[in-house]
Amino acid sequence: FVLTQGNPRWEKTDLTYRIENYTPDLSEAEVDHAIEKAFQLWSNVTPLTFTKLPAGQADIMISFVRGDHHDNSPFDGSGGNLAHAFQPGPGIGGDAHFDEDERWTNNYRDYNLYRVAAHELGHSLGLSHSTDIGALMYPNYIFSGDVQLAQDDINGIQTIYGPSKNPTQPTGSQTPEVCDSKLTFDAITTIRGELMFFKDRFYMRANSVYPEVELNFISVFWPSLPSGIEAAYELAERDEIRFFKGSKYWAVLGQDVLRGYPKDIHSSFGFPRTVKHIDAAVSEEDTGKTYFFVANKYWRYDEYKRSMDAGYPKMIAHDFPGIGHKVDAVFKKDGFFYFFHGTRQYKFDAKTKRILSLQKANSWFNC
Amino acid sequence: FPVAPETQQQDVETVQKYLEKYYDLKDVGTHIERRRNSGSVVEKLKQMQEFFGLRVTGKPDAETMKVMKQPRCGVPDVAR
Repeated sequence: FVLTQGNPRWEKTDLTYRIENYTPDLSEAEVDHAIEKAFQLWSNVTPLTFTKLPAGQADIMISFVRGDHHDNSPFDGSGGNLAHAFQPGPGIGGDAHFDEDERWTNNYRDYNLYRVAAHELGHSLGLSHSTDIGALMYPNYIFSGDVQLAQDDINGIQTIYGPSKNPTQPTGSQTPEVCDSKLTFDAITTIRGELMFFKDRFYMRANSVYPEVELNFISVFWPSLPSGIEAAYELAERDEIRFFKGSKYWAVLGQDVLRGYPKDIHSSFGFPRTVKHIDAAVSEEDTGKTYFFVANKYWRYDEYKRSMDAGYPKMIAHDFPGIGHKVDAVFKKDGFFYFFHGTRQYKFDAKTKRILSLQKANSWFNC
Repeated sequence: FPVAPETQQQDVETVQKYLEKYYDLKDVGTHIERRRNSGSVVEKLKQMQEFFGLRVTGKPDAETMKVMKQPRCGVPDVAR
């Protein structure tokens, strides 16, 4: 996080705000609600309180304006610059301006007013832009489905104002650090020749073209997928990726989530009702066999016959000796299985049933 | 593959405007060559690339241009 140069802050904790005018894109009640929720994010984690004034001069004046609106920082039409806000202080200090040339929404379509307001109010309170892509104070617009303060945002605002008096204040999500030696994964899949790693709300992507590991929100590709994906596999011959969470699964083709999903794993694959979720999954392109790992057992599913093979489940330890009794994630590449459990990664040769190497889970990120 | 000249020109404009708007780059006048090569443009470009975790090249490569074209928060001009 970054505090604004000069560390400007409000010297009082009971602040006021007023919405000077309304965008025609939403009802006044929807605008009021979005702004109120945005203030609540910050008051939940600090001693600050925010009171809405119906008229007169408030500490934080909120308005929808376009083009040159005489604050020395003209807007630029639709796209580009969406909004801006001034650091704490008298007069224009703390004020937030939203570009009326944008379309303001209360859903995942561009641009979600709640999401942008949460960011701008961070500026109104003394925060600058954060380099943490998972933080609300990251400068570029990314709507990840839910609007929540990341731990980075909380650390920043509490550096200025301290914690809230409410003992049950929320903690924030942590953005994965690709070179953190303690990094673990929720799911991993091959995808059109690349590898995609999943953790909480984020994906990480390593490809040969660009050495830097790409990290961003899963919602950038698939807005309707939930965070916390538990398993994923590529069905290469149909160019599909299947994502699993709980007893549901989704199928995507490129960036499109296929219609009719999510579906239920029991009716689709024939799992017994005792199976509540899948830990990991991988499909072999050459045999059409998909392996599902659940606790210390695994099932084998025939994608051609679309039914579970007989004699399953079997014990993981029996057919994949040495990789332990639980799998977080798995993929197959160049004929070998790569099993992940915690920070460990096992390269496994199914022909000889032997582990060929043991590595750190994030060894693919060239740290 | 070589970029068509007009695209190149657009990119130069995009870089210039972005750095003036968000990285307090002073407008260095009209001559395109002076803009592109001026030390301050390279320096500001490196600052931006550093911030976004891009490869710090000082050159407007594809990844950098992609980030520059994403909608974002403005930085109101408090200084003046």
